[in-house]
Amino acid sequence: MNIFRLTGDLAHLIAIIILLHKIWKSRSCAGISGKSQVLFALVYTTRYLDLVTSYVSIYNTFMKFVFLATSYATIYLIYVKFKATYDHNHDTFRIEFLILPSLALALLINHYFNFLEVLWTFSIYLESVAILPQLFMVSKTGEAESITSHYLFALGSYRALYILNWIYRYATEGHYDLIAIVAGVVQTVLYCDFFYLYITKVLKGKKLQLPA
Amino acid sequence: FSNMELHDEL
Repeated sequence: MNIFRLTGDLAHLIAIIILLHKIWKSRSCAGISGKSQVLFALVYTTRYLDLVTSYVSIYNTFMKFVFLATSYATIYLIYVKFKATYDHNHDTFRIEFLILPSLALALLINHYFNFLEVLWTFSIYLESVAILPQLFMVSKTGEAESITSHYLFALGSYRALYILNWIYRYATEGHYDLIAIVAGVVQTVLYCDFFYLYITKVLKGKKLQLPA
Repeated sequence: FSNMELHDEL
């Protein structure tokens, strides 16, 4: 464990809590893409199946349960509890175009071909594009509430910090995982235009307006 | 990538 991965996990946890808190407090999921949240739940479910087969540390196990529980709780709030506020018209990204290619790629490019490892690889590829429905929705509505942009900033920062963690681990342990690194770079690049808008606008108190 | 290497990252 290193400071980059620790702060990355913290940013990830903060993002999830910001979103859950926002939906719970405002009793509304307006502006939130339920599809991205479904993809995240799928990412954690397929990645954390190893909870039953291997033990890394109490921290690792605890965080996996937290990510699983919060992602399903978020889906419950969006699709059940506050489904009247779910914005169907703007949350229209075809997620099958993200799931199927990720699965196909995981079957082709993986570290070794067995059930858990292919699912882990699938979750890595899917996570790199899971935010697209949310970014697509923000671009369709042309704006995002500031709290949603804080959520996106924290979520984007988590994988950017993981890149620093991978550099650190390669430098100190000689350990690297090319699949996670390439997907992580793609994932972070997808946030770049958002990061630019966030830093130039939201931090100056303006609303996040995306060129529609 | 050794067969037994488990993924230790979240």
